[in-house]
Amino acid sequence: CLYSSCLDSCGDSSLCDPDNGLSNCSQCEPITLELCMNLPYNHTKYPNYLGHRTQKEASISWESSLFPALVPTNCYKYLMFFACTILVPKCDVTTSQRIPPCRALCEHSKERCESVLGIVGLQWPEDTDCSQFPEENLDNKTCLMPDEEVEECSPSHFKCHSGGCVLAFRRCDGQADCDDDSDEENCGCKERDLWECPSNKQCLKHTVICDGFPDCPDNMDEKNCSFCQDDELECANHECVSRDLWCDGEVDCSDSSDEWDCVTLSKTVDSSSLLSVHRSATEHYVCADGWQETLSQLACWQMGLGEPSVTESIPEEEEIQQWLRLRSNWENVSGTTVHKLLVPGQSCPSRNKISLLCTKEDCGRRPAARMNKR
Amino acid sequence: ILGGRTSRPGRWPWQCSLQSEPSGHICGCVLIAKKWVLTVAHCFEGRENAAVWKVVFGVNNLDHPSVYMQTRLVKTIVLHPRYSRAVVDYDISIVELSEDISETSYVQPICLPRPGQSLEPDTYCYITGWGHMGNKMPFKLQEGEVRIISLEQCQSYFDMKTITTRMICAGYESGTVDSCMGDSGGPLVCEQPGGQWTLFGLTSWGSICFSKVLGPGVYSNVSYFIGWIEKQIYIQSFLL
Repeated sequence: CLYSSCLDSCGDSSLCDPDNGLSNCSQCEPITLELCMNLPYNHTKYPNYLGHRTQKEASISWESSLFPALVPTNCYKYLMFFACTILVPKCDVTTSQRIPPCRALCEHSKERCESVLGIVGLQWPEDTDCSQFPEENLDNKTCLMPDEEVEECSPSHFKCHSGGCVLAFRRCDGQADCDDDSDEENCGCKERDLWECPSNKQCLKHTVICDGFPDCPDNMDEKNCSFCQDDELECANHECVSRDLWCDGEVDCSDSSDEWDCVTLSKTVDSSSLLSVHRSATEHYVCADGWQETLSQLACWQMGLGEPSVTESIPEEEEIQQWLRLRSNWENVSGTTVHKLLVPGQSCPSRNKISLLCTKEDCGRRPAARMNKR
Repeated sequence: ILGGRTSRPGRWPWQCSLQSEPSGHICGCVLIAKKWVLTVAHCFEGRENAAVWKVVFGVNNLDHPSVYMQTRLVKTIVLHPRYSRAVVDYDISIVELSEDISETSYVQPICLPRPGQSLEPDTYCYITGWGHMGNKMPFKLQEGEVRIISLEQCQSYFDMKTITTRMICAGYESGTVDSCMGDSGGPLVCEQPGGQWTLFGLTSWGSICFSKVLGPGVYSNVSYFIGWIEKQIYIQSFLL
């Protein structure tokens, strides 16, 4: 029902009878369990014959791993079909009735596969007692039997050319599992409609290409994803923004990546570390005029480090074209980053640049065990 | 934790308990900075509203508040955008606390590994948590020593699942020490030369831990996500 779960309380009782004004209470639901997406029916009803109350519960159940793992033993051709009739029982959408497997299907599955389980010390699932299922009645279809339409393999399997199924992840794993080795044929990414990393031949789904998350060792899956103009830079999500907006303190990429990694410490030959800002993707030094210790603290925190331990002004010998200087009212700029407080295009009267040493936050320490007199 | 032992108070000062009413403890979590905690994304399935969560630090017995206990509300929950509920991949989440914790000897952040830093198979590390012990749910924090297993060997235990480079496997083939329900989000930590402990994994999934057929535990590989973790802390702290 719309306002409450229809499970046990409804069943076949009149509670959800349309006449009493409740809107439709069809208990059929579309099958979403991936394992059983290739059945000759596509609606199911819970609880199922294993006592699971939802498809999610069924998907993490022991049986949903057990039966597919049994299929490659070829103990019974329709084992997967039987497994699905009890994991996601067919629901007749016109009557909302659950249609069970026929007793014969259950008995054939159990007779031929129970012994295989026994070999590895496992038991046939207790609550798949076949006597609970009806005998096949040819004139009215009250139970399910496989017909020629039924797939032997589930979507989680690969169908061998010689017949039989192997688990999908065994495809192209370098070990032949099918009798005819067909699971190791046509293993190129292109044949499997996948994308190939040039560096290590790894195959990737097309959905992960250019999605902002590198998957190839050399990040090639995130290259050539957009065609920015010469005066533009590419965001992590492959949008293009003007170079002038890069690290200006204002977010312009929708994923904010134009404001990432803007502030770094660059080592000099005399081992001091200069504070540098990548304004417009060009490295700038910071003029020391008006600098305060609180700004050193903000810079260290912004780089994920601890408190500043040393702040120095280093004279600049060379003629620098591009200084960044503190804007005049920087104290009034709230909720900010260090580089938002800096403006380009100004001279630096003192010609001193900022050098900074930040501490590293301590971590991973356990208190020493206390000494207790006994 | 299966096959573990009760921890001494204060032995794992980065361990926290992610709680939501009315059930209380739901998942483990790990303190990585004064205002930031790591856990796994699947703990928030169906409950992604930060307002229903709180985080408890500095506690050993969940049933006995201690003078060292600190409780914080949750300000922000960030799930990894690629988290896949179906295959439990990219199972990681970072949580911003409503305010800083105060660092004491009972509440300390763990170190994070370098990006991509890997663990050699057969390295011994520790898992901790208040999860199922096989016969009961404990009140006292449990700890267990586990051995890192190669991904290839791990894949051989899980036919129906794919073990990816976002995962680390640990445990014994015989499956004596293992994480279990309620340990999710808790730490897999290894001691580094010099005595500092580093977080390499977050308890994520595994076989049905109290069934006869056991396999290793599977943990989110924290070193794979260092760039993402740092980015999220930076964005939440400086750009929003």
